Amino acid sequence: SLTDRMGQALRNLRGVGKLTEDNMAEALKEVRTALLSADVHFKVARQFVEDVRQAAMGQEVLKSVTPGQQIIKIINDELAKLLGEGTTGLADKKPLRIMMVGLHGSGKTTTSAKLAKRLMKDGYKPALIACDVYRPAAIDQLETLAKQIEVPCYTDRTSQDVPKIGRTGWDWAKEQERNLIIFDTAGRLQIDEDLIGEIKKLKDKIVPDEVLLVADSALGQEAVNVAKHFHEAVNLTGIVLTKLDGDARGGAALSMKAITGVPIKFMGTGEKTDDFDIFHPDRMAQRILG
Amino acid sequence: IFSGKKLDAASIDELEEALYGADFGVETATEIIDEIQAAYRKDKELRGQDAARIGARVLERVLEGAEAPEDWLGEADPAVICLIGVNGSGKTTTTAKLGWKFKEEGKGVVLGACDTFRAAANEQIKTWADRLDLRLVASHHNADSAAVAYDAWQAAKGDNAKVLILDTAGRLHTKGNLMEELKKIRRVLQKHDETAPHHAWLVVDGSLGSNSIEQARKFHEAFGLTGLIVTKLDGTSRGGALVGIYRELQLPIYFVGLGEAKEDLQPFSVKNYTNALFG
Ligand SMILES: Nc1nc2c(ncn2[C@@H]2O[C@H](COP(=O)(O)OP(=O)(O)OP(=O)(O)O)[C@@H](O)[C@H]2O)c(=O)[nH]1
Ligand SMILES: Nc1nc2c(ncn2[C@@H]2O[C@H](COP(=O)(O)OP(=O)(O)OP(=O)(O)O)[C@@H](O)[C@H]2O)c(=O)[nH]1
Ligand SMILES: [Mg+2]
Ligand SMILES: [Mg+2]
Repeated sequence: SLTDRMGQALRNLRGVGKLTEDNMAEALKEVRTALLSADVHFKVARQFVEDVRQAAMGQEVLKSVTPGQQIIKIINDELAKLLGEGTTGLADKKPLRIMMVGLHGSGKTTTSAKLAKRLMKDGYKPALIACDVYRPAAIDQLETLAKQIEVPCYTDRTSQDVPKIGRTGWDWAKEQERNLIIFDTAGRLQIDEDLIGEIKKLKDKIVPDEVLLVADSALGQEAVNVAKHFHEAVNLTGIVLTKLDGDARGGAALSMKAITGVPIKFMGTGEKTDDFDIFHPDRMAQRILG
Repeated sequence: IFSGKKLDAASIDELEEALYGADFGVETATEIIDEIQAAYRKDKELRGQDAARIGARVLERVLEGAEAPEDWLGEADPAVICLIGVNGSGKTTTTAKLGWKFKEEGKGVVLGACDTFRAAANEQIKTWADRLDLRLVASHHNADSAAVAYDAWQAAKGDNAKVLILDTAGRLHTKGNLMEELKKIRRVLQKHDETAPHHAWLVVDGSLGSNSIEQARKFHEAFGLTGLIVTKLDGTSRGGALVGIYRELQLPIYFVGLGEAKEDLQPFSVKNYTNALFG
């Protein structure tokens, strides 16, 4: 754990009466390495360590008899605060329209079903709209999941016009008196101009209240660019981190949040439609620091 | 950064950022930066392009032997290729791409749909098989994946097919019971050909970070890997985790995935990889 790794660096702080720049620097070097090995973006790790240094050179730590422990606490608190800032709930309205976007294989289709299932417990009447017209059997996949959770699903296997499918799906959902409409979209690269154009057009047609980036928690350093480009294109309102039932440290979460400011709202914790939870920033902080 | 300009502290910092940005991870990024720093201490006239050359040299040294050997398919009939890996890495799509590649080479191919768990997994691979006119052996949802592997092997044998490609369900390496399921597939194959599977490849999503290394360790421990495929390198990620995997496990990287279409599969080339980074 970070505490273990910082052990040596911090032991030097323990006997020391006063915290200095020098003994602080060694401890912070450990923090930076911990963050980088957790896949936190290079610049984000640097900025975070700098923010910790500023906080640690503050009065309480300087007066403390256990500066090492104080610093660990500052690190954990700073990280949890950064991760948890922003509105982590969904827009409180009915009807509610949610557009799911993200890279290939991140978990959008599965998460669409998970979200529908969870919100049913909160009294919503969901509908799922299949807007992935490219991936083989993507519509079958969403339809199968929808049947499993007993939610109506709009599909159109004859069209390749995604904005039109979205719009028609919305009308269909309204007719069915559904008040939570979740639009699943195809995986796409943030640099694919045509496909980014497609979700922009879809967004114009369905005017979603929420646009959620579904992101694999094990993403590497490019997570920042991915989040940034999707945010610039469709103005994200939230991030869903998936596959947290794995053992990825999840530094991408910090990177995406720190750079775009988009709040992390949910986490996927398994393959079943029940494996879904609201985001816990303190747990994520522990995980990233290892 | 890798230009004709002289290096300085700022540009070395930029270099370090680029190395981490490629997902090389602490060990490899540090090795390259240390070597560049050492060269810079000796020669203050060092330029960006010299630093690039050092980086490329280190990478080529670390990735020596990382390409697929010549004539790797082998003499077995059928040669059995098993694709495994975590959820969403690109196994099913890669199964289709590989099947198409071998068919284009005039070889008989059979695909085995051993993901009997995920919603519409059968429909997905069936759509590919129909599109590419490849023989597919599949069963019903929730069937025993090892039984499908067995049936697929029998079909390949009966067809006198040269290649059998088994697609498996995505699974996280942290799930013991799912790793056990993989071992069962291996045991069943070995009942019919004790040398099978001849190729066991981990399909790794190129956009992931250091966790890919842990994936490789655990899958190797549980199933025994003979190689890697790195997908989604058409994105902006550099797939640097493959360096960490190769450093530790010395498994050749057979192919890279460069898109969603059947042709988007290329043999891995160390030269191309280092040029893309340090070009
Ligand atoms: N273990 C685990 N698997 C997950 C989680 N979320 C999704 N998956 C799995 O990840 C794989 C990909 O999920 P999909 O829902 O198909 O992903 P997608 O983003 O819709 O994929 P594309 O539409 O191809 O871009 C599937 O095997 C899912 O079962 C999660 O939180 N944990
Ligand atoms: N851009 C790009 N997308 C890819 C590549 N390989 C696969 N994909 C896409 O990634 C997504 C997931 O691919 P699948 O083949 O379903 O992945 P999988 O490993 O079989 O997924 P599970 O069976 O659910 O674990 C799909 O949208 C594919 O089209 C690639 O090389 N580049
Ligand atoms: Mg999908
Ligand atoms: Mg699959």
